[in-house]
Amino acid sequence: KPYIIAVSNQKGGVGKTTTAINVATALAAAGRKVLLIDLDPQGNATVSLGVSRVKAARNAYDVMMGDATISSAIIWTKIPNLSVIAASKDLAGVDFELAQKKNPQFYLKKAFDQESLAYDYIFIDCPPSVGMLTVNALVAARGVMIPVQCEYLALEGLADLMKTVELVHRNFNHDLIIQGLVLTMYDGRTGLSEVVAQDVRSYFGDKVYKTVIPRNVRVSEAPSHGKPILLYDFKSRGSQAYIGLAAEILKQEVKK
Amino acid sequence: KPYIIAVSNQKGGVGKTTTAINVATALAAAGRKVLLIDLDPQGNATVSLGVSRVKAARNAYDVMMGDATISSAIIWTKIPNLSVIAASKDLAGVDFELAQKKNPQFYLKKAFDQESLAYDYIFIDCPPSVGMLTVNALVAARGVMIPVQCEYLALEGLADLMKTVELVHRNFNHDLIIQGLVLTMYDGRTGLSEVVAQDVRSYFGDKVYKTVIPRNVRVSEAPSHGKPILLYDFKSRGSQAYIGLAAEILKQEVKK
Ligand SMILES: Nc1ncnc2c1ncn2[C@@H]1O[C@H](COP(=O)(O)OP(=O)(O)OP(=O)(O)O)[C@@H](O)[C@H]1O
Ligand SMILES: Nc1ncnc2c1ncn2[C@@H]1O[C@H](COP(=O)(O)OP(=O)(O)OP(=O)(O)O)[C@@H](O)[C@H]1O
Ligand SMILES: [Mg+2]
Ligand SMILES: [Mg+2]
Repeated sequence: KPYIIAVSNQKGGVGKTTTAINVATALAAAGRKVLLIDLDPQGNATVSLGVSRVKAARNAYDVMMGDATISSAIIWTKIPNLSVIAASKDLAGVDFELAQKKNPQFYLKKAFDQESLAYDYIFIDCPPSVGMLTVNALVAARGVMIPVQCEYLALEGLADLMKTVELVHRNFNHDLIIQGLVLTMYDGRTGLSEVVAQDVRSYFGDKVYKTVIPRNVRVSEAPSHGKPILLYDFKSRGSQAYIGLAAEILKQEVKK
Repeated sequence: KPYIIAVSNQKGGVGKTTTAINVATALAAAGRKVLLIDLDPQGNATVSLGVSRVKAARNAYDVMMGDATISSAIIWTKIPNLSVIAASKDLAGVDFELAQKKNPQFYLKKAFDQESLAYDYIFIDCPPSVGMLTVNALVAARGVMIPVQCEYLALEGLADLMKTVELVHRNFNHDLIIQGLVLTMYDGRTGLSEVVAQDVRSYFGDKVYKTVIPRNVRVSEAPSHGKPILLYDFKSRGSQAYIGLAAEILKQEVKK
């Protein structure tokens, strides 16, 4: 049974897509079979892996709405052991469309329950909101991974996010755990990053991964080449940090 | 009649809130009467101006849903000529709640039409999505200001955003214009920012403001002090850039 991890934070631009892609790639490189589902209508994960949204016969919206099975929407990437389900602009209308339906929170979970998928990990890249797309991801997931940008405004929203996770855990998915918080875009040149990092660690303790992802321009260049940082510049600080983070996740496997 | 500007981009973390706050502050310093409405359930604009979400008797959600008039929800900030309407977590449920209603796109506009407000400018800080909150802001606004982070992924979503603006212009608000695109977090040390900036200018021409907002750590420190950058560090590069941007906006006044 695949271990499903939702990558979520309603604060925008904190590194959700970058973390989902690069952790998925690092785990695939370590021999795990990984599927990445792009549940963000922006489709940044799809584009960053060099996959064309338009060419996908079936996509994450079709899967959400029950018009396609998960396996029929899977696209192979150039990276061994890593497949993806492409986003669709239609995902932007899901809040509206599910508002009239019964049990709107369980649409994605229903799709997972329909078939057994031969993956070790499934990552879900979420949009920057707490609407029906994110709720569906949290209901279907076993763990939630929370990228936290080392900036003051990113701290502000954490309490709200924890309340949403708690709400989903209590009402819809008793298995949901916090997989971990990942400190991202840490900039050693300023004191602000260190203040935020210490705040997060003092509040969330060992739920915060030891690996900190540094701000590294090579990371932000990689998507324009349709490659994860591990392929674009393996030796970069960003790439090495994501490899360290994947190692921590593999260590969590033992505990599961 | 106030000139209403929606600050919007569904890409997360591109500087919407930072731009809304600092342009509003700079225009207020130039003697214009300015109101800032925080339509993002995260409430970053509210927090960054040192206003407490909890203490606001009425907020943007009350106004949206017709439970309070705009003037009853106005809070004075410590900055002369600048008032704010606080966000509320309840805004996160608006997509769901308006899905069943007739003309869900016009709720905010209805609130504006009910009273005449003695402001020169009204800015609306939008969340990172194209749901009902953003659509309501675009329907009520005269112009849309689009912050564009100088990163590759920020380019990806621009075409979608333009389609949404065009859709709103055609179907709901014929007055809506593109007020301008603002290049943000420009980092002169890397080639990426310049590539993105040139791409945006070649595509959008003179709709792109001449002023470019540099990446400047003082800007990201200011919110933790509850102050706009203009008050936190007037001489910083970030502050001076926002003053330059405000001057360009004032020049647009003549053309209106
Ligand atoms: N470690 C890093 N160093 C430098 N730039 C980074 C890093 N991580 C992410 N970025 C860049 O920062 C921007 C935001 O990252 P990303 O798009 O992954 O965030 P997100 O949370 O998925 O955004 P959204 O909320 O829009 O979904 C992107 O342009 C990305 O390339
Ligand atoms: N010019 C700048 N230099 C450095 N940091 C900046 C700059 N502008 C914004 N920031 C920081 O970048 C982060 C994102 O900015 P901001 O929150 O304004 O973006 P946003 O588009 O409003 O995000 P969201 O999509 O979550 O609403 C914040 O931590 C902010 O302090
Ligand atoms: Mg993303
Ligand atoms: Mg914002």
